[in-house]
Amino acid sequence: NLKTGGPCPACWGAAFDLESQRELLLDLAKKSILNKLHLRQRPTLSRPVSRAALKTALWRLRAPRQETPLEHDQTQEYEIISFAETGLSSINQTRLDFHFSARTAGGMEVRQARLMFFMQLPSNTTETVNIRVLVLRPYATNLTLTSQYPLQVDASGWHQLLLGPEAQLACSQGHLTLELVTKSQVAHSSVILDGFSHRPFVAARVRAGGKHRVRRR
Amino acid sequence: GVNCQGGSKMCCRQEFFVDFREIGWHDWIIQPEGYAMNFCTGQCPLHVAGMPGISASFHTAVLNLLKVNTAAGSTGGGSCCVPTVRRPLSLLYYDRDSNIVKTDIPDMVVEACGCS
Repeated sequence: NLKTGGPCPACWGAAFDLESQRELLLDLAKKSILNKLHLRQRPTLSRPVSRAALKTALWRLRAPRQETPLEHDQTQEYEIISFAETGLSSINQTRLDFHFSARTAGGMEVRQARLMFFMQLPSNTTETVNIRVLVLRPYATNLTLTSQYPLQVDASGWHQLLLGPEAQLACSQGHLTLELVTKSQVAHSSVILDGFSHRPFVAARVRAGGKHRVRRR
Repeated sequence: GVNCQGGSKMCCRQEFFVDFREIGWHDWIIQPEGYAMNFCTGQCPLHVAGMPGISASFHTAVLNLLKVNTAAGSTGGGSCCVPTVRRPLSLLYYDRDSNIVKTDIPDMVVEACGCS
C-alpha cells in the first residue's frame, strides 16, 4: 500500500474470502487481460470467420517454417492472421484487402508478413502468379504499385510468399492491398478465393509498442 | 511455494480459475478455455521474510527467528506475500477486425508465492 505506507492486506489482514470476493477477482482478471492486450473493451466481432477457415489457417501456420527465425527479444510479440476480403476483380486479376487493427498491439511493428493462398491446378501444369503490393501514398487518391513478386506454382495446394518491407509497413498502418495477377483466365480460376476453408490470409508477426521505440539516424 | 489449504493463514498460493464461458468471453477468445489467474494470500511473519518461499528448512526458520528477536522494535509489516514464480498466458483471440491474434502475455499466471 504505497499511499498509506502500511502493510499490504495480503500479508497481515484476515484470510482472503474467495467466495465473497469472486466478482472482484473476475473483474480484476478481465481488466488485466484487456490491459495487457492494449484493449479498452472486449472486441465485438464484426466479420466472423468460419471455423473451417480458422482451422485451416492455424493448421497451415503450425507446419514447419522455412524462413530464418527472427531475433527474439523480451518485448511481447503477436502473430496476427488476417483473412482476405476480395475487392475489384477482372478476368485475370483479383484484389485482396487485409485489415489490421493498428491499436491491437498499441502501435505495432510488423516484423514479418506471409501471404498464404490456395491454388487448384490440373496435373502437370505450371502457372505464374504475380503478386503486386499496392499502397495509398499520402495525399494520393489512387493506389500505387510499390513492388511485385512473381511466383511459379507447379502443384495444387497452399502456397506462401514472404512479403517485403512495403507490405509490412502497410500492415502496421492497418491496411494491406494485394493484387493477384495471372497470365490467363484459366490460371486465374485456379486461385481459390472464397472457399470456406481455403480463404487466403496474411500471417503477420508483430512486436508490441513499435511506435514508442527510438531509432538513431 | 505452498498451495492454500483449509484454514492456513500463512503465505500461500490460492488457485483461481476464470472460465471464459462463464464471463461471456468464449466468443472472442478462441484458446484457452480459461485463465488460471491464481493469487498470493496469507501472512508473512518476519521470521519467514526475505526468502523466495516459505521457510526452506527448520534451521533457516530458526535462524530467521533469531534475527527477528535481535532486531529492536521489529513489529512493522515490511514483508509481503507476493508471487515468486509466474508464467505467461498464451492467448488466441479475435481482435476487433476479426483477425486472429496469437500472443503470450508475460507474467500472468501465478505459479508460486513467497514472502518478500
